[in-house]
Amino acid sequence: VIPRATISRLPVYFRVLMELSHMEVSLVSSDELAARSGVSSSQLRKDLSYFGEFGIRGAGYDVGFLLQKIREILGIHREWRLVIAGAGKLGTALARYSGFAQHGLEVAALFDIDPGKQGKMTGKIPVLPMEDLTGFVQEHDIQIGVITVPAQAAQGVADLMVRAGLKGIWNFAPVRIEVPDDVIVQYEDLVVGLLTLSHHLSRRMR
Amino acid sequence: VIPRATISRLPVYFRVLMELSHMEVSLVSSDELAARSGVSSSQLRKDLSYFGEFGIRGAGYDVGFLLQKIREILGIHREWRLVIAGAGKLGTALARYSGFAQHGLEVAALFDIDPGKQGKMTGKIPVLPMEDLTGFVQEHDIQIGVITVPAQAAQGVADLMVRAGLKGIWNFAPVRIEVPDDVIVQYEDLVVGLLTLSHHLSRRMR
Ligand SMILES: NC(=O)c1ccc[n+]([C@@H]2O[C@H](COP(=O)([O-])OP(=O)(O)OC[C@H]3O[C@@H](n4cnc5c(N)ncnc54)[C@H](O)[C@@H]3O)[C@@H](O)[C@H]2O)c1
Ligand SMILES: NC(=O)c1ccc[n+]([C@@H]2O[C@H](COP(=O)([O-])OP(=O)(O)OC[C@H]3O[C@@H](n4cnc5c(N)ncnc54)[C@H](O)[C@@H]3O)[C@@H](O)[C@H]2O)c1
Repeated sequence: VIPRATISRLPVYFRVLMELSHMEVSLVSSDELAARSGVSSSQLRKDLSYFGEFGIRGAGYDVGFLLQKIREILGIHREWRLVIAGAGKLGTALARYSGFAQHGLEVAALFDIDPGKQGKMTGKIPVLPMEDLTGFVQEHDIQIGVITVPAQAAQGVADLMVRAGLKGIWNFAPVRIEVPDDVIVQYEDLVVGLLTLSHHLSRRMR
Repeated sequence: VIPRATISRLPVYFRVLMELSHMEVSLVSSDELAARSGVSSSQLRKDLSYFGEFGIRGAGYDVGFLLQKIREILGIHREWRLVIAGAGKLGTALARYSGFAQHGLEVAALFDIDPGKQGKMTGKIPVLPMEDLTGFVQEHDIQIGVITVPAQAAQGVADLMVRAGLKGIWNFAPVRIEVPDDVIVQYEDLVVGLLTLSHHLSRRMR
């Protein structure tokens, strides 16, 4: 099994390689790729070794080849379509973020129970009533549901997404959600990042 | 040194303990605390062992005592004041998020270079011109700067924050930023969470 920490560094390597390819750089040394990614060169080599032998001895890595390989590992060599439940502050910020489209991740629609939000557009994306979620997921070949509703509504929304046939859920609500074994939940707790920072700051300031 | 993965689980334990304390539960077994936090009981015991001996043999943990202890470890037994640079989609969503205040983290002001945004309010928080950032940080005892500007502006904003005396930076822009050794940067890359999900989904669907 590939360690989770290794998986979480791949998008960083991917982003750096994208920058290099835009600069028309075709070969990059492991030292340079590591420095631009903010890791040690031995960590980079260890991470990549899980996926096979890529480096050309003495010359470094072929940028185009490594990009394609990482795309396959991250599953972004294909398109993924998403729906977002909860068209509030966070849901609308995510819907309009152009960074997802660069990786073949497309937000197809937002859903909300608030009639005042239904029928509106966020950028080019429609806000639809929650009752329409199941039909929309099945007609538009959606794979991923994003939860940006208040904590107490999150489990109910997850149940609806599972019944609609979604296999992946990206959950921003600060609660654990129960789903069947064939559904994957990725938690995103923004508070954790800030509390990690406050922990390191308070250790320094003592 | 405490492993980063342990630090990142503490806010989860903290949130569960807060829920228990609201339910007026004063003792909790390690099995129950572990189950509610989504970890194994041996992982929970191992995480807490870094900070001392808390469990009462056979009776579990004292909820109030453990809450206070985790507050101290996370550095949230004190107030932290934040400013956010970039009053766009993400910056305004973060500014109005009530979840930070629960942990003693207060957003004092937003800053932006766009004159159309300056002078407006986001909830009760003012949007001020970037030129005022240094003066504001020094007059209002601010410790943390949040970066939600486009990637190409991030390093410039970080330099300004360092000059203003900020010691902690929470960076959402998808670039690495260079800072002196006495400044701590916490990266938050929302794309990483989504790409981790697509990785696990594509492995399942093969
Ligand atoms: N705003 C942030 O920066 C931030 C940061 C971290 C975590 N979160 C979490 O993300 C979630 C959303 O936060 P927000 O700040 O966008 O809140 P918000 O109140 O702005 O938006 C919530 C939206 O969900 C809708 N909603 C409520 N119940 C629903 C249901 N059953 N089905 C469908 N829609 C429903 C509401 O009508 C509203 O539009 C919360 O769980 C919050 O804890 C937000
Ligand atoms: N929106 C999201 O969900 C999301 C997700 C992941 C990452 N991000 C990252 O967060 C950052 C902000 O994204 P957004 O979607 O809010 O963008 P946005 O365009 O809505 O907001 C950016 C804001 O920064 C301001 N700005 C630009 N240059 C500045 C400078 N030098 N000093 C001060 N302010 C400046 C702009 O006027 C604008 O108000 C980006 O780096 C983006 O990659 C956003």
